[in-house]
Amino acid sequence: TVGAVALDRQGDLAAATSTGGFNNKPAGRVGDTPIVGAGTYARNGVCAVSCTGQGEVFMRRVAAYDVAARMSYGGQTLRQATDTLVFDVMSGHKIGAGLIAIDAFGQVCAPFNTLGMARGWIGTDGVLNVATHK
Amino acid sequence: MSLPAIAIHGGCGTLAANLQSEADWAQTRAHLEAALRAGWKILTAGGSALDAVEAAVVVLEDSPHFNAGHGAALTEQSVHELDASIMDGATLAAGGVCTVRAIRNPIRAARAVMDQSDCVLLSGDAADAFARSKGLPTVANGYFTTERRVQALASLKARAARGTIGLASEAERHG
Repeated sequence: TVGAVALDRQGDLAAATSTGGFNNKPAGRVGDTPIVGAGTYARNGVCAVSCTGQGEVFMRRVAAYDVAARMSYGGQTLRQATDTLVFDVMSGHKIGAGLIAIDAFGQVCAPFNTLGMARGWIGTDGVLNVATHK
Repeated sequence: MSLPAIAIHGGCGTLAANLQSEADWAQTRAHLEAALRAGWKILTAGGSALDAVEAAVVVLEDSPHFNAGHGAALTEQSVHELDASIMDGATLAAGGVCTVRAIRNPIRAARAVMDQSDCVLLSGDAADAFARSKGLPTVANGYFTTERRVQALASLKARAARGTIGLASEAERHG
């Protein structure tokens, strides 16, 4: 799975995700990626999110929207919301999970509970960062 | 006026060092960087976040190192069925496609669903036909296949035949 989230100069947020699913998946299976709120979500003033991992659990937990809800209803920061989802909720299901998210101020979070996640970001400081392992 | 920022991912998993060579890892990182720069170029020119995330994902879909587009995982029937979606935080507009087999860049099809239809999600042959009708490039399904994915599918099917599917690693299941 691949994805991107961004904040532009107008203050608008956006998210995008694309995937091939998983190896040997049943024909016709649809995961979280194309489901708004599950694998992808964006709402101005709150955050934009793109998820990667076992899609069925992301769908049951409405994962991407869960991050936004934790922020907008619960007052959590982006860091708190994304860490809770990945390290508490998803790890509680014993599944590999990761996501990227950005808030209205351009802060980026990229938590994952697996050994690695291919990821990168250019923050508001303009510095490019790329990593694959922990 | 906000300072722009962008983030991308190419999937999470075991990323075991022995699954690919150091040259492959270097190319993986180079493609991540290229995706970031594609989106960043749009953002710094005053373009929209929506255009930036689409551009970044297209680069990742075109890379053989990620499970999307060229390089995607295979189904049990040895074909590719691809899913994608995009969402505009400014309007909550969204578009998605699922189980598409022919659109070269599914994220562009998702964007077309958002911008040029009354729907949020289109599936299968209808989604492929819709994207084709909007002028998006199509490819034979084999375009998405890489040798790594063929081997991964063969490995998992062999495990299933031996009755050891439960012992399959995360890398074998998800890449």
